[in-house]
Amino acid sequence: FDFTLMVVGQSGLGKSTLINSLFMSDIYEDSTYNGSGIRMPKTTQIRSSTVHVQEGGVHLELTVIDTPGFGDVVDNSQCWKPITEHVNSLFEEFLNAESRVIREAMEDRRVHVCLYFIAPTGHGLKQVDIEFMKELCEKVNVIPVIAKADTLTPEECSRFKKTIMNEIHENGIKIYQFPDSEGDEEEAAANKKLRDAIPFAVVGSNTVVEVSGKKVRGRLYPWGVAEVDNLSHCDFTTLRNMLVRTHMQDLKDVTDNVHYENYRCQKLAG
Amino acid sequence: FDFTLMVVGQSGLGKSTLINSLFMSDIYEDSTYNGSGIRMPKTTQIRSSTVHVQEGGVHLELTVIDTPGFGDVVDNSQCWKPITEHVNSLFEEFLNAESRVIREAMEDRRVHVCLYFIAPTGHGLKQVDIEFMKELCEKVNVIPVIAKADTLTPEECSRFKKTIMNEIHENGIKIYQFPDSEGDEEEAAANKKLRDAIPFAVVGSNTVVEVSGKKVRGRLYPWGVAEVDNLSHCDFTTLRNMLVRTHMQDLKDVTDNVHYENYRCQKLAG
Ligand SMILES: Nc1nc2c(ncn2[C@@H]2O[C@H](COP(=O)(O)OP(=O)(O)O)[C@@H](O)[C@H]2O)c(=O)[nH]1
Ligand SMILES: Nc1nc2c(ncn2[C@@H]2O[C@H](COP(=O)(O)OP(=O)(O)O)[C@@H](O)[C@H]2O)c(=O)[nH]1
Repeated sequence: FDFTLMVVGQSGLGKSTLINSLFMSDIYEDSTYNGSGIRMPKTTQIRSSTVHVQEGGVHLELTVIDTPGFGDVVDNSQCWKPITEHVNSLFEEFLNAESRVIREAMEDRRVHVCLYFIAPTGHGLKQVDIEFMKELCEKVNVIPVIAKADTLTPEECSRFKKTIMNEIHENGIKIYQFPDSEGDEEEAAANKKLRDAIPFAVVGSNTVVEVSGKKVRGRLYPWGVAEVDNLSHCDFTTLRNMLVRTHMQDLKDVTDNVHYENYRCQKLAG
Repeated sequence: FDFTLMVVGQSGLGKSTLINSLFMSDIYEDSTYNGSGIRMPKTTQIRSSTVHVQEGGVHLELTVIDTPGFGDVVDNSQCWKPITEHVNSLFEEFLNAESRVIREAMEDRRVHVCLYFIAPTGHGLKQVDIEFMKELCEKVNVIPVIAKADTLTPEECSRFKKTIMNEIHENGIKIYQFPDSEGDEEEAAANKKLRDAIPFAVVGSNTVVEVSGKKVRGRLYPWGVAEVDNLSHCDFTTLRNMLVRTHMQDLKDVTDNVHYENYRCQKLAG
């Protein structure tokens, strides 16, 4: 079962930490990232790591694509180009393989979901975020997340989410849509809940801390512990369940039926 | 007693909030900033507000210059230009006035200190920070601060400070130097303490919260309260004392004897 997840966003928004938190394993063990924030050098090229993960009985060949942090350089025009080209190259590879191999037998290395990390400024999207997401949404399922959500108080967070969603709609950014599950009341309610939580406010951590005698993953501040898996602290668990349990198949289907189809049509149209 | 402080940094780093926290008064009462994070429109031009502040018996004509948040736009090349030109225009104004008026009688609207806000990424300075600070240090006393320091655990913060100071030295960025007070042991110790704390890790807030029955200024999270005035939470108090009590005169002297002199010489040299 192949699943490819891509993380995109400015350097320093906790992308590597979140990936490790999502899959409970140091996906970058082969790299110089050691989970304590010391990273030499920064990701300067698109890096893929594939691991075998077992989630609820399902065996996943999980590929994570970490992209060069942008925002470091002074001129960010076209900073999305290397990334959209990478997504295209994976479609191209699949297209070529399809004409030669039975589809069921082949690996699917296409990007099934892209988590776009938004800096928790409290104001709104940056111009570069709007342009970047617009480009990405044409090619891949984009789910916006608010990075380092422990920077925001609950009130600031809900206001920030509203502002972002307004800007996403105003700018016609077509992010991933949770399916309309009309037949099933329970599923429809679950999907509505997910729709209302977007963008997911995430906190990531690879550190285990003790809180009231219990071991939790979190960030230890002098004023308390921001817990990764605590639903009253952030949406991490919501995102994780959605990605790994309930919506992985839909993300793959939409990639195949919509994004890949668009690529094929554009390719054939020449 | 005239004192002009300028704040510079990307949009959304808490500059307006910190200014309000520093001087305990809503310096932007005339603007649309209402302290709750809703700001329409963003500062698109350099804005000066002057208030009369009384601090420990000293009457200050305090001018705060808030600069356009950069980092929103895709291309940030030369984003420092409007700001360095503004600093120059104030030197120019003073130079022209000096030739006509007795110095003691005139207003001093030159910029005495610039707080440069660094985003708490945990990695290091961005390229734009290095270039911006380099330009600024030629003209004004620059004190780097780590914005929204409640984003960093104590360990991440001390590591981040070391990284930043290394990068500042490696790039020859001449930030404001605390004086060498050789005569006075106590003063020398105080100055060493300040030198070791740079860049100041600040948290700002205009909200009052109750902690253990006491009213404090801080940010209320589900996991605790990050307190502005608590020295084990951030360096706010250290910065404030240094600016308003102990080093205001030195900041003015260095502006007059070094930065303004450099401006005059360059002007005369043609
Ligand atoms: N406040 C906060 N800091 C985080 C979070 N996740 C990671 N960090 C810290 O942010 C810094 C950069 O994290 P990293 O994962 O390397 O970011 P990346 O450059 O986007 O991959 C490190 O010091 C992390 O410990 C989070 O959820 N909240
Ligand atoms: N985490 C954190 N957030 C802050 C801090 N200071 C301000 N904020 C929040 O950051 C957002 C932007 O603040 P603002 O002062 O308008 O930033 P500016 O654009 O740099 O002037 C608002 O939601 C503030 O409440 C801080 O010290 N820590």
